[in-house]
Parts: sequence; C-alpha cells; structure tokens
Amino acid sequence: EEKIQKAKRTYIVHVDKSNMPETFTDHALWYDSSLKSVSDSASVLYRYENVVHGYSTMLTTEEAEALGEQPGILSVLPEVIYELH
Amino acid sequence: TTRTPEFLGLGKSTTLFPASDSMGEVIVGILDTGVWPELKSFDDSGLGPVPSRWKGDCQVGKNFSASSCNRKLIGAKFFSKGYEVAFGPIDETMESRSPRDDDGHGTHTATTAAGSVVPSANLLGYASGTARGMASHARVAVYKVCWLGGCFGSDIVAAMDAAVADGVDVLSMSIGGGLSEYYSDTVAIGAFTAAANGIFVSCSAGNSGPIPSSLSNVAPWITTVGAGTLDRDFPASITLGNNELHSGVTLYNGKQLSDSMVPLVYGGNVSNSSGGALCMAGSLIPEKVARKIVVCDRGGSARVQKGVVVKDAGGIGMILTNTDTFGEELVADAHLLPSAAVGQKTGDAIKKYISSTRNPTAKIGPGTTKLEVQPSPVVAAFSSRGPNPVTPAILKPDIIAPGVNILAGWTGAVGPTGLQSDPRHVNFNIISGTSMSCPHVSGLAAIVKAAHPEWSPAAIKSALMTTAYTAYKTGQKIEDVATGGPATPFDYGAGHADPVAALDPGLVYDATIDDYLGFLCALNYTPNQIKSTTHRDFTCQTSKKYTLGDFNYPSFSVPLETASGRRGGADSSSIIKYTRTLTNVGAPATYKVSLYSQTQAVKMSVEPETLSFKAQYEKKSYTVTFKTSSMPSGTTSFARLEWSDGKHIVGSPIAFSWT
Repeated sequence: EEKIQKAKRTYIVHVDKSNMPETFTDHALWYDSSLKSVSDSASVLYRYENVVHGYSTMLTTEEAEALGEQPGILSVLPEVIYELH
Repeated sequence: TTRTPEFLGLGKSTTLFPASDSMGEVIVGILDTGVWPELKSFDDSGLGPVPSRWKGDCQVGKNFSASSCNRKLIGAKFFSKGYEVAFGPIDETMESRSPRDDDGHGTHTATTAAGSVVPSANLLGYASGTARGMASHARVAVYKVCWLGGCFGSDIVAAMDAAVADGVDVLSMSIGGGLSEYYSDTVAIGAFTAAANGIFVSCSAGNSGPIPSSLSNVAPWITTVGAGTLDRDFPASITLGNNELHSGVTLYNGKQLSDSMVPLVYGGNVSNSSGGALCMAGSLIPEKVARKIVVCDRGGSARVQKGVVVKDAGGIGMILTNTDTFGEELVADAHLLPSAAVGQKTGDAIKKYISSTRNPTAKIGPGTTKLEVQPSPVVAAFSSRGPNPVTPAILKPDIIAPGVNILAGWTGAVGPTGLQSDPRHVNFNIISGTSMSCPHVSGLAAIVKAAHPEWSPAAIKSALMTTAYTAYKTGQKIEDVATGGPATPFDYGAGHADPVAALDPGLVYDATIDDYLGFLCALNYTPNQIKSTTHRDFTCQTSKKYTLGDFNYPSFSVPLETASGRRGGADSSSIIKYTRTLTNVGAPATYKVSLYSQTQAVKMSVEPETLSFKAQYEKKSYTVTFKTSSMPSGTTSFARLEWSDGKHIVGSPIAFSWT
C-alpha cells in the first residue's frame, strides 16, 4: 500500500482557464505554482492549449488528490494507455 | 488499398466527386505509429502547393529528415514524453525516436485514408491492383503517439492539441482504451473540442466482437467505425487423406508443400502442456511434430506467432482453425510456412478426421486471390458490438467499412508478420481490424469535406450514416459472420458506408455544439462535468427539459424498462416522443416519411408525415411517437425510419432494447 501511494504516475490535469486565480498573470506560472504546492519534484510534461486546457505531469495518488482540490482545477485524470485496433 | 475503392464505388465517374484540387485542400491527420515516408503512396507528383493555411511541420529525428515530408506528407511529428516518463528514454536501437513507423500500423492506416495512386501493388503476389487511399489527393499529416510499449494518453492529447493547431480537417484514430464517462475520457474530451473546431473525428470501434456492448470510442461527436468484409478472399485448398476437400485462406507465398500427403496432427495431441491446442510458445513436442502439418486453434496468441511455434518445432505446415468465437470469419496472414486458416465447421471436420483415423494425412494447396466473393460485406466477427456501453440511448457503432484483409502501405522496418524472425520486406501488407475500417471512413469524410467544405463534422457524419446500406442488392440483409444470420444495427449501426450516396444525402441531422451541450444536460452532468468535457462554461437551463431522445442524432436507440426493472429509461408500456431536426442540403423538395418495424411491441408514428423544403439549409423538425408495450428483459428489436423525396433516402435505424 505504501509503495502504491508513493509510486508516481502520469496524470492529465484539466484546468478551468477562465478561472485562473487573480494572483497569476500567466497560465504557465499558475500551473507551476499549483504543482509546487502539492509536490516539490513534479514538473509539467506537456501543456495543452487547444483540445484540452491544462497539462500533464507525474504525481503520487496523494498529490493528485490534493491538486484536484485546488480552485480552478476541473479534474486530474490518471493517464490511460491505449492500444492499436 | 486495392479493391476497396471499387467495392465502395469510388471507381465510378460521377460529377458528385470533388475535383482533385479541392481534394488537395483537405488535410487528414492520423494519430498512430508514425509513417514510412519513402513509400510511393506518399508520392506528391500531381499535387499543387501545400494549403497556405497549414501550420504543421516535419519534425526531424535521427532517421527522419525535413525532406521526408513533401506536398503529400505535409506534416509528421512524434510525441513520446508520456511514454518516456513511464518506460524511460527510448532505446533507439529498438525504435525510432522520430515520426518513422517501426511497426507498420500507422503507414497502413495513413495510406488507406489518403495514399497516392500506386499501380501494380500487391503483397507477395496477393491482392494485386492499383492501390490508392480513399482520398488519394488529400494531404496527410502524421502524429506518432504509439510506441512499442503502447499509446499513452498524455502523448495522444498532445498530438490532438498539435493537430488542431496545425489545421487538420479530419482526425483519424485507430486506437482504443478503457471505457469511462465522457468527462473522464481524454480522447472524448479532446475530440469534443476538435469537432467544435470543425474537425471530423473518426475512431475504430474496437476488435472485441462479437461480444455485445464491447465498443470503444462511443462519444456522439466521434464517428465510431466497425468492420466489414470485402468481396475478395485468398482461398487455399486442403485435401485430407480420406479425400475430403476443404477450403481455407492464406497469404503464404513461399515454397509449397509437395503434392504428396503429409502426416497431420492436432496441436492438443502433440503437446506436454494445456497450450498445445493453441500452439502456444514452447507447447509442442518436436519429436511428435517434425515433418508434419499441425492443426492449431485460433486464440490466446497472435496468429502469426503460432506459425513460428509450429515451424520451430519442426512442423512443415499449419492449419489454423476458428473456434466458436470467430465462427466462419477467415482472416488471412502472411505466415512463414505453408498454412491455411479455416472456419469453425471445417476445423471441427478436420479434428474429427484426425481423431477417427489411425494415420491422418493432409496437404495444403497454394493460395490465390479471388474476387466477387458473395455475400459481401458481412460484419466481421471481431468487430465490436453495441448496445452502447456508456450511453445506451445513443446507437453505436455509427457505421461499418472495409476492415478485413485490407492491403495498404507498410513499414520497411519489419516484415508482413511483424515478427522479428520475418526477414521479408514489403511495400504493402494485408491486415485486418477496425483499425483498417476507421481510416476508410476518415478518407471518405475527406472526400465529402472536399465536396462540401461548408458542412460541419456532424453533417458529414450524418451524410455517411443516412446513406449507408443495410441490405445486399438481392434485398437480403447484411449478414453477421459471427452468427451466419442477418446482422442488426447493434452490429453495423446505420449500415455500410456508401460514399457516392453520401455526397448527395438530401437532408442531414446537423447537430450543433448546443445540441451536444444539451446532450450532456440530458445526462444530468454537473456544470463541472460539462466544463471538464467541453472546456466551456455552460449551465443547463432549469426551465428546459433535456432528453437523450431529442438529441439530434442520425440514428435512434430506445432503451425501455420492463415493468419490473424500471430505472433510467422510459417504462415499457408508455408513450415516448423523440423530436429531431433535418437540414436540407439539396435542392428544394418534399420528403415523405416511411416506417418499417420488426416488432409489434412498438407502434410508431411520425408528425408531420411530410417535410417540404423550399431553400437550401432550411431546417424542419419532426416528432416520432413510440407506443411501447412490455417485453421480457433482454429483448431487442429493430425498426427503420426513412425520409424520401423519390430521389434521396435519408435512412435511420431504430434499436429497441428492453432491460
């Protein structure tokens, strides 16, 4: 259980762009700051601008849950691995 | 591909088809395993300048240079961050950290959708002909998101993000993952915004058929594509020692077996493990297999892998038999030893002969390519089936297209079996799956888009669906190879694609973004869930009654509750009303409605019975009333609603399911 909790996996973080906290002028700063508040090692893997607003990053389960509580965060979805049909 | 253009009627010369330069304005984006740019299928001679609006580019890698792209292959990128954080840095001795396709799947789907015309194409002499993509003058942009270890969601979203920014018109994704509500389905979320940006998104329905409710990619703003067969086969004769003659299929083209009979054994009888019947790796006893033909059951491992197992054990031939899962569906493979795949009935007959004969023998003849195979299309056994596992009130799959034994471009990195032990190099390969049917529809959508640039993705989808056919020229219903009987809308959705008819559908169900948002309200999504799905602020109006039945979709699914099990849907003895809106995309005309039903348990009527359109893009609504009576839980039945002006038939399947 301990190992699972500590294990990091990739999440796709959907943000509510129009609700960026006033303290930020730039989405990138907001993303970095929201990540820093839940994890001192996580970084943005991809930033998404068009089909999704948000970013992907590696987090532990706990960190993902904490991030999901933050204002402006719509959802923190664990990455799915797709297969060829 | 060879044969599918003719099979789909693309060979016909009709004024409906867009001119090649308007075809050249359409850009098809393919998310897959990358591309092999040297193929003639990406030849750009005859193509004009790249559309000026295009913002994509050619991402350079160790074995992929800027000159790998041209006026045909106008974009190529790779996305590997998600894959590399999970698996570590890509080992470039094992796979290309570039858009280059090491697998073959991506080249196959890209050339199916929009490959240039290549004469004398074939695989080892099979399926010869002029290969061309559905939209052979459209442009191709490739986004590599699938690697040896899989296709990672974070890479897929990044590719979708890039494709929308680059300016593709069609997004083709022959991939599938877990099933979930739309607000937690990354591909569905990305596809929503892509569709909202005017991009037609088509996805493979999945290969988990014939199990019911086995579909993938079922969001209503995605076109979900199932697989059907062509009128082409690759028969090989099998003669048993008792002079019984059987037929199978094969793509083997190497040294044939001698004409004399060869000892025949069943894998399950020459094994020291339970995996023998399936010819699993290491399961066959060489002393009992050497110089014999081995009968292996399909399933449990890759079909081509079984051939390697037999060959490694000293076998000189293989007969691969279907079990009940796949019935009589025959998928051909380019095995590395003389082999033939046979249906379940033939397989059972051969096993019976083996078990009742002291020294059973057999011989396998060479394969050939046979055309005009009937009946065709039939629904492929592996094609995933409805009802829709996420939203039963939306009928899925949407449509079927050719997906069995499809010849198209292939990588130069591996042979036709994809096995490391396969030394052969081919420009074209024959493979099967809904991965193959999806790019067919992507290419057909590109043709419709070129002919009608102003149409929305929903209108294009509607045109492909309401003109799809569900019966052969004989009037007989399209068959399902898994049952041997008539297929249903849970198998083929609206039917089999008919691109010529789709170019002039008469009327379309042109779902708008507000219709999709209303659909999410009908699902009782919270504002947060709607925002997660659509990245839009939208609040469902409390004064408005949103229903799934009124969602402006080109097909109907009516989930009914039996009196005992009343849950979400309407109770079974009740009156249900669905309202839909049709947009005229043809000349002014008056359409009359016709209703056909397989069941007495539902009485249907439509108001009004005629719709008169005086102008193009005029919209008219109608209401279908279903008066239903109770049926046992698990009952399904089907009906059909058609509007016709005598020239066009705007057809919609209706699926009733009592739970």
